[in-house]
Amino acid sequence: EKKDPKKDEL
Amino acid sequence: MNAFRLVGDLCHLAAIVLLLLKIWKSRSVAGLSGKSQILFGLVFVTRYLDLVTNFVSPYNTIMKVFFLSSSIATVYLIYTKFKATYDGNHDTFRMEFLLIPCALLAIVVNHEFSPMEILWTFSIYLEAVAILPQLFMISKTGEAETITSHYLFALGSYRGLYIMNWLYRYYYENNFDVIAVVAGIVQTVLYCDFFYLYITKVLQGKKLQLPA
Repeated sequence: EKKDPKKDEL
Repeated sequence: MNAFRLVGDLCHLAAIVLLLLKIWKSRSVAGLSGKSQILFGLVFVTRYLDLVTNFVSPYNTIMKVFFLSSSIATVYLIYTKFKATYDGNHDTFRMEFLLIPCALLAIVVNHEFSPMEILWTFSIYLEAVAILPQLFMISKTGEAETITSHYLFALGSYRGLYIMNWLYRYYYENNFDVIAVVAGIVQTVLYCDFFYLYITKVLQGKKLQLPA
């Protein structure tokens, strides 16, 4: 599923 | 991960290392706003609460741990170890003028009304304005040490590069987070005045002096 965009950014 | 975000993270890392180097080598926190560093510490604490619950990658975890520990260490250095060199008289920006609006906005404007999401949103809004006490202090003292201006340039560049990263992810990964993007643009715009001074002065070998 589409990874939640913000959760993989610092 | 794309080049914009990687270079952005490295700029962020460089900024924090530059700041620690400045403090350690000069044994002084002169010219630094302790309030901005407290706000940055708060940004990392409220943003990285999922450090242990949401594993993304070794890189992500290592960087989060470094950012958390270095920002807490910086606050410690300013308010205890090198307290004698802390220029409290010029670090007078009222933090509550930033904390309260960011908290209220995070409660009203967010993606999901849950504690984690509201804290993450709060950290995004707070990061956008956390540098204001430092910029305010420089405007009051009228100058900044060269290494402090390098620190600010790296710090301002990091979020500017993140904007490129969000453009890239929008077009190629169909990822888009309007809250992060709008706050990131505000954050980068706040540095514009400083970027102009940095490029026209510091890069010409002059000291960063604000027009009196």
